[in-house]
Amino acid sequence: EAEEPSLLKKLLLAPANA
Amino acid sequence: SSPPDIPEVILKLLQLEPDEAQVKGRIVACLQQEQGKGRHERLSTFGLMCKMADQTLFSIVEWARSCIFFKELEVGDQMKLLQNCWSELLVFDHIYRQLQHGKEQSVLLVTGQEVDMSAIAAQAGSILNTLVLRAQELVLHLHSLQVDRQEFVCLKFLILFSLDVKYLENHALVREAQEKANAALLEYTAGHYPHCADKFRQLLLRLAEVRALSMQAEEYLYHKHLSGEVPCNNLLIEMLHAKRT
Repeated sequence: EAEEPSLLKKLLLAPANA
Repeated sequence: SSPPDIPEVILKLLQLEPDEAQVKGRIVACLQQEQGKGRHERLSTFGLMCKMADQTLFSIVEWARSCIFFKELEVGDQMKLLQNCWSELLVFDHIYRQLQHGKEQSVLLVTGQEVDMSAIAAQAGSILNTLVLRAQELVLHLHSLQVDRQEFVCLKFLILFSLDVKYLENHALVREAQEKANAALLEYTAGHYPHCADKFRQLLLRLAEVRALSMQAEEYLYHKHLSGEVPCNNLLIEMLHAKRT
């Protein structure tokens, strides 16, 4: 079952000025 | 004689502190958007508080990303550190805001709103009320220790770089960060508060109390989540589950 994409991971990988 | 220097680590952390007015403005805008929804979608007071905590978490993640040492870690380690300490950082953020607010009979929210302790006692359940009172006790204790902004930013960094976190890829870097921050806090307190010989140890003892209080707050929030009272699909819920999965 595909794991829910982590919001925290998205935030940490987002470009600095996002 | 010239005032003692401020250690380099603390100077850097002071520069990384988020702009409080900017954080406040963003969270207020977000909550107003929430309240602008149709009546049936509108959040309860508790739901709004959760939304406020969720938005505060976003600014905490942004702060962490800008932190020395933290930005050198891989995302996997960054996630482990934040999943370990998110509730402590929320509690510590709340406590420091009350320290600056300086009123025992009311609580200052990140939105700038002031809530009377009597209103919390009347509306919040006994568990939440007890948590708020415990936080107020911690505020008084930190006030008596004369905690200043330099110590606050250093303590916040020590919360983030906790050695309790297991299975880190780069444990050496986390240990180095911890040791540098501990040394900076010891140097700063000894240099600036020579009359409070035990201040360094007292401050670390307060961190342990913040940890204990945050664990209770997480338990309370998880209980509210199980009863469906916490808005889902947000960072707060993901962090709440992170330790349980």
